Amino acid sequence: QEIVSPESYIKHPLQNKWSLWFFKNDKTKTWQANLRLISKFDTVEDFWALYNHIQLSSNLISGCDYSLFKDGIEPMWEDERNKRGGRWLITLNKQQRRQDLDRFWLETLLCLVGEAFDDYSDEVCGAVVNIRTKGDKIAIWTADFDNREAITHIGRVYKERLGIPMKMTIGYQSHSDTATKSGSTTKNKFVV
Amino acid sequence: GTRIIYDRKFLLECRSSP
Repeated sequence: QEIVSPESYIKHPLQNKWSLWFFKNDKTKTWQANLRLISKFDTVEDFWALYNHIQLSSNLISGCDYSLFKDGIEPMWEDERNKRGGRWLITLNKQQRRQDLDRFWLETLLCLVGEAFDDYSDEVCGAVVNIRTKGDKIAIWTADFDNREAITHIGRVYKERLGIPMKMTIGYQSHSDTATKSGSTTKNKFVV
Repeated sequence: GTRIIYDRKFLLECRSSP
Protein backbone atom coordinates (compact mmCIF):
# COMPACT_ATOMS: atom_id res chain seq x y z
CA GLN A 1 0.00 0.00 0.00
CA GLU A 2 1.33 3.37 -1.01
CA ILE A 3 1.22 6.19 1.54
CA VAL A 4 0.53 9.54 -0.13
CA SER A 5 1.51 12.64 1.78
CA PRO A 6 -1.39 15.11 2.28
CA GLU A 7 0.97 17.78 0.91
CA SER A 8 0.54 16.26 -2.52
CA TYR A 9 -3.24 16.51 -2.73
CA ILE A 10 -4.50 19.13 -0.29
CA LYS A 11 -4.77 22.54 -1.86
CA HIS A 12 -3.44 25.56 0.01
CA PRO A 13 -6.37 27.65 1.26
CA LEU A 14 -6.33 31.42 0.91
CA GLN A 15 -7.45 33.80 3.63
CA ASN A 16 -10.13 35.14 1.29
CA LYS A 17 -12.22 33.95 -1.61
CA TRP A 18 -11.56 36.13 -4.68
CA SER A 19 -13.49 36.92 -7.85
CA LEU A 20 -11.82 37.76 -11.15
CA TRP A 21 -13.81 40.11 -13.39
CA PHE A 22 -13.29 41.10 -17.00
CA PHE A 23 -14.47 44.33 -18.60
CA LYS A 24 -14.62 44.79 -22.36
CA ASN A 25 -15.51 48.19 -23.72
CA ASP A 26 -18.51 47.77 -26.06
CA LYS A 27 -20.03 51.20 -26.57
CA THR A 28 -23.38 49.73 -27.62
CA LYS A 29 -23.84 48.33 -24.09
CA THR A 30 -24.04 49.83 -20.63
CA TRP A 31 -20.95 49.87 -18.41
CA GLN A 32 -22.42 47.19 -16.17
CA ALA A 33 -23.34 44.95 -19.13
CA ASN A 34 -19.70 45.05 -20.24
CA LEU A 35 -18.53 43.69 -16.89
CA ARG A 36 -18.35 39.91 -16.55
CA LEU A 37 -17.42 37.65 -13.65
CA ILE A 38 -14.88 35.15 -14.95
CA SER A 39 -14.35 32.90 -11.95
CA LYS A 40 -13.90 32.63 -8.19
CA PHE A 41 -11.16 30.82 -6.27
CA ASP A 42 -10.01 30.36 -2.70
CA THR A 43 -6.85 28.25 -2.97
CA VAL A 44 -3.34 28.93 -4.26
CA GLU A 45 -3.67 26.11 -6.80
CA ASP A 46 -6.97 27.38 -8.18
CA PHE A 47 -5.51 30.89 -8.44
CA TRP A 48 -2.72 29.58 -10.68
CA ALA A 49 -5.10 27.38 -12.69
CA LEU A 50 -7.08 30.50 -13.53
CA TYR A 51 -4.09 32.79 -14.07
CA ASN A 52 -2.38 30.26 -16.38
CA HIS A 53 -5.57 29.91 -18.40
CA ILE A 54 -6.30 33.57 -19.20
CA GLN A 55 -4.62 36.12 -21.46
CA LEU A 56 -1.83 38.29 -20.11
CA SER A 57 -2.93 41.90 -19.63
CA SER A 58 -0.50 43.02 -22.34
CA ASN A 59 -2.42 40.89 -24.89
CA LEU A 60 -5.78 42.53 -24.16
CA ILE A 61 -7.17 45.18 -26.49
CA SER A 62 -7.48 48.76 -25.39
CA GLY A 63 -10.51 49.46 -23.22
CA CYS A 64 -10.35 46.14 -21.35
CA ASP A 65 -9.88 45.68 -17.60
CA TYR A 66 -9.21 42.80 -15.26
CA SER A 67 -10.40 43.24 -11.68
CA LEU A 68 -9.70 40.95 -8.75
CA PHE A 69 -11.96 41.61 -5.78
CA LYS A 70 -12.84 39.87 -2.57
CA ASP A 71 -15.94 37.74 -2.95
CA GLY A 72 -19.03 39.87 -2.43
CA ILE A 73 -17.45 43.17 -3.52
CA GLU A 74 -18.26 44.35 -7.04
CA PRO A 75 -15.45 46.15 -8.91
CA MET A 76 -17.15 49.54 -8.97
CA TRP A 77 -17.18 52.71 -6.88
CA GLU A 78 -20.84 52.24 -6.03
CA ASP A 79 -20.33 49.04 -4.05
CA GLU A 80 -20.96 49.52 -0.34
CA ARG A 81 -17.38 48.40 0.47
CA ASN A 82 -15.82 50.76 -2.11
CA LYS A 83 -17.82 53.95 -1.91
CA ARG A 84 -15.86 55.48 0.98
CA GLY A 85 -12.60 54.11 -0.38
CA GLY A 86 -9.88 54.94 -2.84
CA ARG A 87 -6.93 53.51 -4.69
CA TRP A 88 -3.16 53.41 -4.86
CA LEU A 89 -2.68 54.20 -8.52
CA ILE A 90 0.23 53.09 -10.70
CA THR A 91 0.22 54.88 -14.05
CA LEU A 92 2.32 53.31 -16.76
CA ASN A 93 3.78 54.94 -19.83
CA LYS A 94 3.53 53.27 -23.24
CA GLN A 95 6.95 51.58 -23.01
CA GLN A 96 5.95 50.00 -19.72
CA ARG A 97 3.28 47.81 -21.37
CA ARG A 98 6.12 45.70 -22.73
CA GLN A 99 8.48 46.11 -19.78
CA ASP A 100 6.38 46.21 -16.62
CA LEU A 101 2.64 45.70 -17.10
CA ASP A 102 2.37 41.90 -16.77
CA ARG A 103 5.03 41.76 -14.06
CA PHE A 104 3.35 44.55 -12.03
CA TRP A 105 -0.12 43.00 -12.39
CA LEU A 106 1.07 39.55 -11.31
CA GLU A 107 2.88 41.10 -8.36
CA THR A 108 -0.34 42.93 -7.45
CA LEU A 109 -2.28 39.66 -7.56
CA LEU A 110 0.33 37.92 -5.40
CA CYS A 111 0.11 40.77 -2.85
CA LEU A 112 -3.66 40.30 -2.65
CA VAL A 113 -3.99 36.52 -2.50
CA GLY A 114 -0.93 36.20 -0.23
CA GLU A 115 -2.25 38.88 2.19
CA ALA A 116 0.98 40.85 1.85
CA PHE A 117 -0.22 43.76 3.98
CA ASP A 118 -0.60 41.71 7.17
CA ASP A 119 -3.54 42.86 9.30
CA TYR A 120 -4.05 45.88 7.04
CA SER A 121 -4.99 43.41 4.30
CA ASP A 122 -8.56 43.60 5.64
CA GLU A 123 -8.69 47.15 4.23
CA VAL A 124 -8.01 45.83 0.72
CA CYS A 125 -11.09 45.46 -1.48
CA GLY A 126 -9.38 44.45 -4.71
CA ALA A 127 -7.22 45.55 -7.62
CA VAL A 128 -7.82 46.68 -11.20
CA VAL A 129 -5.71 46.82 -14.35
CA ASN A 130 -6.95 49.13 -17.12
CA ILE A 131 -5.56 48.62 -20.64
CA ARG A 132 -5.65 51.99 -22.38
CA THR A 133 -3.98 53.44 -25.48
CA LYS A 134 -2.96 56.59 -23.63
CA GLY A 135 -1.31 54.59 -20.85
CA ASP A 136 -2.20 51.54 -18.78
CA LYS A 137 -3.10 51.76 -15.10
CA ILE A 138 -2.94 49.37 -12.17
CA ALA A 139 -4.50 50.11 -8.78
CA ILE A 140 -5.14 48.53 -5.42
CA TRP A 141 -8.50 49.58 -4.00
CA THR A 142 -9.00 49.99 -0.27
CA ALA A 143 -12.14 50.47 1.78
CA ASP A 144 -11.70 53.73 3.68
CA PHE A 145 -9.85 56.83 2.48
CA ASP A 146 -9.70 58.11 6.08
CA ASN A 147 -7.66 55.15 7.29
CA ARG A 148 -4.26 56.79 6.97
CA GLU A 149 -2.36 54.13 8.91
CA ALA A 150 -3.63 51.26 6.79
CA ILE A 151 -3.35 53.15 3.50
CA THR A 152 0.24 54.28 4.05
CA HIS A 153 1.31 50.79 5.17
CA ILE A 154 -0.30 49.24 2.10
CA GLY A 155 1.26 51.88 -0.16
CA ARG A 156 4.78 51.41 1.21
CA VAL A 157 4.67 47.63 0.94
CA TYR A 158 3.09 47.78 -2.53
CA LYS A 159 5.69 50.22 -3.85
CA GLU A 160 8.49 48.02 -2.52
CA ARG A 161 6.95 44.85 -4.00
CA LEU A 162 6.72 46.50 -7.42
CA GLY A 163 10.35 47.60 -7.16
CA ILE A 164 9.47 51.25 -7.71
CA PRO A 165 12.55 53.38 -6.87
CA MET A 166 12.53 55.37 -3.61
CA LYS A 167 12.81 58.66 -5.47
CA MET A 168 9.60 58.01 -7.41
CA THR A 169 6.24 58.47 -5.72
CA ILE A 170 2.85 56.82 -6.04
CA GLY A 171 -0.40 58.51 -5.05
CA TYR A 172 -3.62 57.47 -3.32
CA GLN A 173 -6.87 59.02 -4.49
CA SER A 174 -10.38 58.70 -3.13
CA HIS A 175 -13.01 57.33 -5.51
CA SER A 176 -15.25 60.29 -4.68
CA ASP A 177 -12.53 62.69 -5.90
CA THR A 178 -11.94 60.57 -9.02
CA ALA A 179 -15.68 60.52 -9.76
CA THR A 180 -16.13 64.27 -9.41
CA LYS A 181 -12.84 65.54 -10.87
CA SER A 182 -13.10 68.26 -13.46
CA GLY A 183 -9.72 67.96 -15.18
CA SER A 184 -7.66 64.94 -16.15
CA THR A 185 -5.92 64.53 -12.81
CA THR A 186 -7.23 63.72 -9.34
CA LYS A 187 -5.58 65.15 -6.25
CA ASN A 188 -3.64 62.72 -4.08
CA LYS A 189 -4.78 62.18 -0.52
CA PHE A 190 -1.58 60.32 0.32
CA VAL A 191 1.78 59.84 -1.35
CA VAL A 192 4.54 57.32 -0.64
CA GLY B 1 -7.82 34.54 14.35
CA THR B 2 -4.69 33.71 12.39
CA ARG B 3 -4.25 35.14 8.95
CA ILE B 4 -3.13 32.86 6.13
CA ILE B 5 -0.17 34.68 4.60
CA TYR B 6 1.90 33.42 1.65
CA ASP B 7 5.07 35.16 0.51
CA ARG B 8 5.78 35.62 -3.19
CA LYS B 9 8.45 32.91 -3.25
CA PHE B 10 6.02 30.28 -1.97
CA LEU B 11 3.25 31.38 -4.33
CA LEU B 12 5.59 31.28 -7.33
CA GLU B 13 6.86 27.82 -6.38
CA CYS B 14 3.26 26.57 -6.32
CA ARG B 15 2.84 27.64 -9.93
CA SER B 16 5.15 25.00 -11.30
CA SER B 17 4.19 22.19 -8.94
CA PRO B 18 1.81 19.56 -10.34
